[in-house]
Amino acid sequence: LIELVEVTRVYPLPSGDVVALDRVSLTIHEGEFVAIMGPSGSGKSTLLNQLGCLDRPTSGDLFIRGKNTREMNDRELTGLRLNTIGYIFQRFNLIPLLTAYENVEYPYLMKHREPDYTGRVDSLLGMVGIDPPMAAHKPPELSGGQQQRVAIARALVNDPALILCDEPTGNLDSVTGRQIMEMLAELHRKGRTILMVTHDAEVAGFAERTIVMKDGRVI
Amino acid sequence: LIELVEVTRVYPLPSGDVVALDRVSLTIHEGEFVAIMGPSGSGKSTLLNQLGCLDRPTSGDLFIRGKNTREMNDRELTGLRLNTIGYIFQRFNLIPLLTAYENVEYPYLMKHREPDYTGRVDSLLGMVGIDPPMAAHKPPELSGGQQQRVAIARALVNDPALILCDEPTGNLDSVTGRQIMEMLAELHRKGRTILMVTHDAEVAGFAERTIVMKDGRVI
Ligand SMILES: Nc1ncnc2c1ncn2[C@@H]1O[C@H](COP(=O)(O)OP(=O)(O)OP(=O)(O)O)[C@@H](O)[C@H]1O
Ligand SMILES: Nc1ncnc2c1ncn2[C@@H]1O[C@H](COP(=O)(O)OP(=O)(O)OP(=O)(O)O)[C@@H](O)[C@H]1O
Ligand SMILES: [Mg+2]
Ligand SMILES: [Mg+2]
Repeated sequence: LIELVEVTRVYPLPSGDVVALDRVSLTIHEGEFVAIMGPSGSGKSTLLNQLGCLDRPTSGDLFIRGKNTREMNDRELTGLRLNTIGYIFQRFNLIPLLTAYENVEYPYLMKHREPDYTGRVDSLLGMVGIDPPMAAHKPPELSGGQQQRVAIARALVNDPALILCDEPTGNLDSVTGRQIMEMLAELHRKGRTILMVTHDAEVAGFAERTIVMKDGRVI
Repeated sequence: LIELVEVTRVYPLPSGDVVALDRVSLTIHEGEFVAIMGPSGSGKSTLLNQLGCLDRPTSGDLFIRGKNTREMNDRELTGLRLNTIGYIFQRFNLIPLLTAYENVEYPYLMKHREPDYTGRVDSLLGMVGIDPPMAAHKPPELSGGQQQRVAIARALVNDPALILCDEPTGNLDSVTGRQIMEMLAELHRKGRTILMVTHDAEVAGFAERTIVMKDGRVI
């Protein structure tokens, strides 16, 4: 499904270049459930951003279903991101002025060009334990874990084939965290490809294999 | 040191009042190391904000060293927050336009009215594994765990007697997380009072006792 070939990502900063990814090569097959672990600052989020086409390499190539992303125009990439890929960001990236409901509905609106009359948004929010009264709140009015769960529902609203999660249970108690992992495991059983950054070995245990990073390299 | 008596905190929202804390009474003694656990949304962060005088109760009373906070004026409360209490927020709350170094120095500046010539800021950043080149970066240029570590250094810069941590290791790999916990344990050995929200039982193990919350009550 996804192939990285010698991908390097450098962040040029006044105080000196940061090599976040250092000639990383790896292949993710359709339907895999892969965990990504490694010390803080080792490049996990940067790797996920590359795999999810949110960011381009400084050098090296990224192939999606055999096609090199360098040959894709913005429309193609946007289509990929909207229809095929769901993101659960480490910092959630919810829109503070929209309610939880509106945050989850947003990608649906962008894809279907009309509000959700199917009840999908409500049902997804219910699955992550956010009831309708809570869904009317804005992110600043929600607890950390409630925000995280809204971010998870949003990532799934367009039923993406590829799901990218960056510390999906970081702010959740173990019971809620387990429920979320069961949900992801179920989606995996139904054929979705899941790439998950986590520092929790128990959470990594839900994956089929684990990629370990260190200083921008896969070890 | 701190005493809560029948503290209730209600968030009034258009969709209906949220009772985040429901008649909570508890006492924290000088030099204790207390963990606070409970499901997502159970009121842990709200409780921490009350204990740290960042927020006032809707009803009930809060006593610091025997004095009722209702009788404290803003100057007194500000003094408390600046000199006595250190906060590690769940969302870090770093200032995105300042470098990591400047973020940590900020409370020092506010307290001493002059820059840090003692090297304390550098040494604290070193203790949390942020070297000088990294300290020149701004929060958006740092990984999640690096931001968390900067937030920890900032909380400690004025050597507070009371340290409040809201999920201090949520974004850290287990090795770095352990280093942070050793640091907090050391501060506790030296007499600091530590109140720590965590959903990680292993992290809670560093504390002397655990308060468990559910639906805004201590159970
Ligand atoms: N600023 C706010 N305005 C309105 N409601 C709020 C606000 N902050 C929190 N709440 C609500 O109060 C309740 C308790 O929130 P709190 O943040 O204390 O929970 P928590 O235990 O820290 O959760 P988590 O483990 O998810 O961080 C939640 O239901 C939340 O939606
Ligand atoms: N936008 C950015 N600009 C500059 N440097 C960055 C940026 N984002 C990340 N970095 C740097 O790149 C390196 C890798 O960051 P990354 O966020 O991928 O690490 P991570 O493994 O996700 O860490 P964590 O576990 O702490 O979230 C870090 O040293 C970080 O400081
Ligand atoms: Mg990260
Ligand atoms: Mg919280």
